[in-house]
Amino acid sequence: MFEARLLQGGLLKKVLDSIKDIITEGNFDCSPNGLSLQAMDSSHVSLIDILLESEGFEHYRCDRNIPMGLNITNLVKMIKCAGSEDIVTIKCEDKPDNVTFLFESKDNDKISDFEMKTMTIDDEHLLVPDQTYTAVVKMPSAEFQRLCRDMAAIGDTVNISVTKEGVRFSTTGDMGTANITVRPNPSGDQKEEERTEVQITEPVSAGFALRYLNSFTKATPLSPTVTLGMVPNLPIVVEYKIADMGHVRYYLAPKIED
Amino acid sequence: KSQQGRLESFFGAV
Repeated sequence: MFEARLLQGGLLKKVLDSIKDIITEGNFDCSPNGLSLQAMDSSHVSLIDILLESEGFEHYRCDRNIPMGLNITNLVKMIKCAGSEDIVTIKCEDKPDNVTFLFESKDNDKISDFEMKTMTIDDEHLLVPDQTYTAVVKMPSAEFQRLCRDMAAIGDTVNISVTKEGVRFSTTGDMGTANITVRPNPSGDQKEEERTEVQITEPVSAGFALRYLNSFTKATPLSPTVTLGMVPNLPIVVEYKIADMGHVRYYLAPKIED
Repeated sequence: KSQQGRLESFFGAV
């Protein structure tokens, strides 16, 4: 059986908000290491990779690997019924037809349980190589969100170029062009999460669909910082770390020149 | 003109 108790139930809402615009269903894999999800959007352009480590739960028990296929739209509806301060427990049997969500209010004066039907999902798993990125950019997540939103007002595709001087975001649309350069500022007085840091072994440049990048920024409430990892001619990774818990990562295939 | 790549052309299936 699987049973996991999460003290910060609001975290589940944030995680679901970060994926609900991209996928409609997914297999949550329960394993002794934690709860994970890998799923692609319907166009197979982007991939979501979530890990919530077992150590991040107040109580975690998982005897064997259990794939828990869930409709994300329905899951969002159920988790919305939890208060943002509620403690959430997720429970299911080894071969579940249903998953139970138990919500306990912080003061323990209200207890609710919701049971949701599981579904069988034949999803394709991709092997994402554990690679060293040629360019890694760490920046405030709110700044990245703002930047993607501003770029999307002008064009559909953003070209991201990373050099040691900084990161240049460029786009072109019917009304004109936009360029925003973010420079690394590690020596200032900023707190760590307000800094922009760039680590590169060689300059990298590629084009990406802004519609997807904008969807990824729905994960902004999960982390004060976001990390972009790029390798020439490979998908970009956009990572939001969840403190003491794991991560939400998005991979996005680049635009290919004909 | 650029085309949108698909993930399968970059990552292998498990």
